[in-house]
Amino acid sequence: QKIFVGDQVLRIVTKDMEQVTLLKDLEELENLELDFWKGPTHPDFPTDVHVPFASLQAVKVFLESNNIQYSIMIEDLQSVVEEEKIQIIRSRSIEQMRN
Amino acid sequence: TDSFNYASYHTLDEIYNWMDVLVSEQSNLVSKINIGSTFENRPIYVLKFSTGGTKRPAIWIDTGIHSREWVTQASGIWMAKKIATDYGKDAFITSILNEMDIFIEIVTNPDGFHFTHTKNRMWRKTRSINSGSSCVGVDPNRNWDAGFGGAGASSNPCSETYRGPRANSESEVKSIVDFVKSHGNIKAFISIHSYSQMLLYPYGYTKTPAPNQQELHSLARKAIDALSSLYGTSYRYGSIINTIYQASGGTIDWTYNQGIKYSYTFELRDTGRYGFILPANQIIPTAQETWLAITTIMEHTYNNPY
Repeated sequence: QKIFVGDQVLRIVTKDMEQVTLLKDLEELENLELDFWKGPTHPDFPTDVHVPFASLQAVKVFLESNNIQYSIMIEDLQSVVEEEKIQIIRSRSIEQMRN
Repeated sequence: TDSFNYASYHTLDEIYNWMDVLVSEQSNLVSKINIGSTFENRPIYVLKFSTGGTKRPAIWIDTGIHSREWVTQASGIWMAKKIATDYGKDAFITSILNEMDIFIEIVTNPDGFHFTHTKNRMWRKTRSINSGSSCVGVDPNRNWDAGFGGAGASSNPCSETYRGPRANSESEVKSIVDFVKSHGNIKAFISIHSYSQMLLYPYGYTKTPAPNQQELHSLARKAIDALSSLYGTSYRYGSIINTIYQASGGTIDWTYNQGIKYSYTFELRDTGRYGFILPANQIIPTAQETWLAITTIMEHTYNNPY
């Protein structure tokens, strides 16, 4: 089962098309195993990218060195997935009790 | 189906069981059609809401072609129950169903959906094996025969937007294509995704405006006004290429080219905090507001026969 411990989801805000192009270049780097939840399209729209823990430093250095603004949308993806699993189990047991 | 928890996420087995219960409860209105099977041999089911007749004008809704978008499938379940509950009580749904059929495919990518529940919560594609590559799956929303292979889709099997070896290579896509063609009387086709809060119409593969762009645009505005009226959720709307990005081989570009004028695709909530792991307490509000937009499109389709 794939786990996402330490993986983050970054919300990136670009200021011009040049930065959008830089993000598109980043998208091409397959070794980083990035998963673009919202792809880079236009400076008006943010980009959301799921970054595996192993690629975090490289991605953040890339963004910061190019003066591209970002914030951390999800700090630890695995913890949110765990929370979701607990919710599902809880709701299932409530249903079983009701039945 | 009254005791089913609509405010929780469910596995494929639970959803398929729920469908059977719904059909057994309202067999005069709802039936289950098997339109094909997946790469891993799971059945692909569509719920048909009909009060009689064959191949009447119809409205199609599919949810969750990208398996990880769980709020989408969950909204599809809620909507199916809503239709079943409202028939005979709500004047609008009753009048629609007295003249038209509604088809809902709740789990459009069953292999991928099962995989998100068991192996990888973030899985998006189908689970077909790509010869010559260790990477699995095709993006089914790049696999349709509309600008297939053009810009905005990848030829790399390891990419999340891999288009596949050829158009309709994915049985999940081909099953819908065969169904739509054999039916021949679908008037509105609504394909639902999450999460970017958008309502989009063709095209995605070309900048050429769709011939009905003006009508599609004003209907989109009306639908979004209705959606926003419930919780104030803000949506963007427009053609795919102008609103998000160029994407070839997409679902509604194919349906539009097939002659289904009212072809739309939704991107449901979130506002950018949770992404695809939107908390379950958001399911019902998301489904409720989306339903208002969908009924707006249905009503327009009903009032503007073509």
